[in-house]
Amino acid sequence: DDHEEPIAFSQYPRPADIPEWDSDKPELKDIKIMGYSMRTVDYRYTLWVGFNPSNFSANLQDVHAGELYMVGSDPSEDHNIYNSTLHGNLVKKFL
Amino acid sequence: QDGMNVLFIVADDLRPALGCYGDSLVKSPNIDQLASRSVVFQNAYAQQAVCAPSRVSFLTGRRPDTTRLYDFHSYWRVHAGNYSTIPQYFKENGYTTMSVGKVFHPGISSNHSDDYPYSWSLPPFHPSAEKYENSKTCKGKDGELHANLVCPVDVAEVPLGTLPDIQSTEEARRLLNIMKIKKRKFFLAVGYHKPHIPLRYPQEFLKLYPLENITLAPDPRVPEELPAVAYNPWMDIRQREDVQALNVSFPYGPIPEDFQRQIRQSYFAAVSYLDTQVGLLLNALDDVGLSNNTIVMFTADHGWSLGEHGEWAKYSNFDVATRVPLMFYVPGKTSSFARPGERIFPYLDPFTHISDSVAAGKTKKMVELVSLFSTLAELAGLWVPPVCPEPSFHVALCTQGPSIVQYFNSTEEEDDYDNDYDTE
Repeated sequence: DDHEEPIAFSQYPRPADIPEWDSDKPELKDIKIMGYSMRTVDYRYTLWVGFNPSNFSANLQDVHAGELYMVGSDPSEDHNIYNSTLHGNLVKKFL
Repeated sequence: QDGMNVLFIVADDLRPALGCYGDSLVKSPNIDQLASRSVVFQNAYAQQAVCAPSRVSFLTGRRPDTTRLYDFHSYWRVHAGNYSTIPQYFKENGYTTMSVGKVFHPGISSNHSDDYPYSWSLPPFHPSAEKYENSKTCKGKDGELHANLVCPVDVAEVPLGTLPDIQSTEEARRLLNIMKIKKRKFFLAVGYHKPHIPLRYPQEFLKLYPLENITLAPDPRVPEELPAVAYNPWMDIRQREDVQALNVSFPYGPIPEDFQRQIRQSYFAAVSYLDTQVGLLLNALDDVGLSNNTIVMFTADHGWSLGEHGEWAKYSNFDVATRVPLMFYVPGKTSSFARPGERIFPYLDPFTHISDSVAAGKTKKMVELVSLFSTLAELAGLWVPPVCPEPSFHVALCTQGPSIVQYFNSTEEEDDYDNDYDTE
């Protein structure tokens, strides 16, 4: 599809749900959560899910938090609308 | 383009705070000049906003879930799979491959050897002044030397009387001269250390950024709707002596406003210092007469937060932490060939150069650093590694990022049309 919208993915690991001294650079054995992001020119969507460092697997059913930013109205990513019902259908579609 | 050399330049922790990305404050005339002869990607992203995982990812063309490197403590060839790297692929295709400065992250993540000899024809070069980067070389208000975050220095007074990036440029120039004489195809990777912390740079660069011109981030508070798990508490910043003295509370801070301005001022000064080194390197390419047959790629391992969302440093999925500059100069394709005697990259002094508008081929297409492998292979006329199967732990040569050469002729107008189409 010539008009398929390119997507960029990134990810970041965390040792816990709240900031700890090693939240920036957790060692592999301490990683409990992985934040997977997909972004297009229109939005950035991130899902923070459970992660098992012994088998490197993410559990997409174990959702710890989510982020959704719309680039057009919020280019600085200041307003996370993940929990907004207005976009509930969009989030469900992603999931 | 068959047989073109490759000059692969990577900066450390550089967000697109550059004139060619529309930043009106930052003085970066040499990178802007490179941009004016390049295709510039406005929306390029790293795969993980921390050094070792990002570099191993883009150098192997695999995502962190495939390199299985999320921290600094494993070597992908033994921990995940014996994946080829970009320089290894060029080496296996007849190129002399050379590494100067920080290309791979040093340490176990590159087997304490920068992946030599797999990736490089010669032992990688590291500047001797590198070992003083975190030493107490920053003069404080008390007249004593400290390991500060904000660290303008008199280069004549620091150990060895030089800085790592200056040494890297000198070594790269030396290697270019040798390559010119030997007439061998080469892949030269130059990894600059700045603007990574400490923000240590020649003090004269402060003059480019009077403190009264430095603003705070437009959104310096932690957003209320931000999940706690998404927040990075910028521990590396807190550990510097000048920040420790501020007694900033953990985890949310904030840093006092006057010090926020000083951090931003020094980050921009470090970017301009980096720009001069890139300018001298490109000028050397002109000097040896190789600008007409060398592809130049410029990027960074990831971005850096400058106070946005109450955050500093990288370590997050925010745009400011993951977005990077990315540009490719391809002689005869992104810019016309130089005529005899014409210079493509004359050095521009940021202290005297008056910036003009940057006419560059820009595209808004969303791209990823994991695509560098296939893109450089295609640009150099090599066989493009195939797309990886899923999983690909057993496959030595494949890539998880498609070539982005298809976007080189994409204009901003076409991008806008495509975006409108997609939105509909």
